Amino acid sequence: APFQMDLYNYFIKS
Amino acid sequence: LEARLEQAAMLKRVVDAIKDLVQDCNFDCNDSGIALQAMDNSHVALVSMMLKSESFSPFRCDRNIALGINLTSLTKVLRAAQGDDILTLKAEDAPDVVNLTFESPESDRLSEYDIKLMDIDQEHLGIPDTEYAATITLPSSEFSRITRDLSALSESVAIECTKEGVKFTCTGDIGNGSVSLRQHTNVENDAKSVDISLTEPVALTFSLKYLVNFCKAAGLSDRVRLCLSNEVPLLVEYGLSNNSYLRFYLAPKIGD
Repeated sequence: APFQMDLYNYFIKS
Repeated sequence: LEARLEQAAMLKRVVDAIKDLVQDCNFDCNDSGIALQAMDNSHVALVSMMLKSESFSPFRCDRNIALGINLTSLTKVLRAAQGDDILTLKAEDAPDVVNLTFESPESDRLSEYDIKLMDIDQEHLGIPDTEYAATITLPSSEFSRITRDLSALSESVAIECTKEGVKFTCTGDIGNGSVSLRQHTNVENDAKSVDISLTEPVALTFSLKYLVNFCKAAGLSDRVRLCLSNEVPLLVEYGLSNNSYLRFYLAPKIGD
């Protein structure tokens, strides 16, 4: 099954 | 902070559109306006709101402050405002409460509420500037209809954008369905047009539950903008007047 991307990891802490 | 909104309806709609996604949020106030950025608990959706100072008259914010507000509490108080009431938000330096007043434009009725603030330790996430491969601007009512219709059949939707147009496809237990839209200019009413700008074909799959949720913002704007790039979160943007906006980012389902 496709997995759900984790936005926390995508939007790197600035 | 002192920020006066001509129509309480705007804030009522914004809060209504995001309250099921995020619960406790910091409203970051500075001289450019009021901003909010929050992620849902499952890290699938991110809300980014910007109410520019020009959307208020007057707007005054002498010192940067973060107002930590529980949206359920804010909803309870905003329910006491009529859509056409004049709404004023006030907070002092290092505040314990945010003060809201609702003035009826027709009568001498003035109501006033204080909401206790919370200390919210929220990590600020950087949203990179992205050159999206496909940008689709369509009537917000059309997008609401597509997500609602397809969500009756399936939990997820594939959005495919090519030079032919954009296709929303879903597969479920009872069968499958799709809606295709082509670039289309409505000469009588530009708000009904579908604009597609594409640099390369895109195909992504998303949870419909979240898209249906985002569509609660449809009352804020006639138009919605969808920005897609492969393996990048979808951006769903409802533009408000004075360059204010309500944006939602949604993580795609990727790989196998």
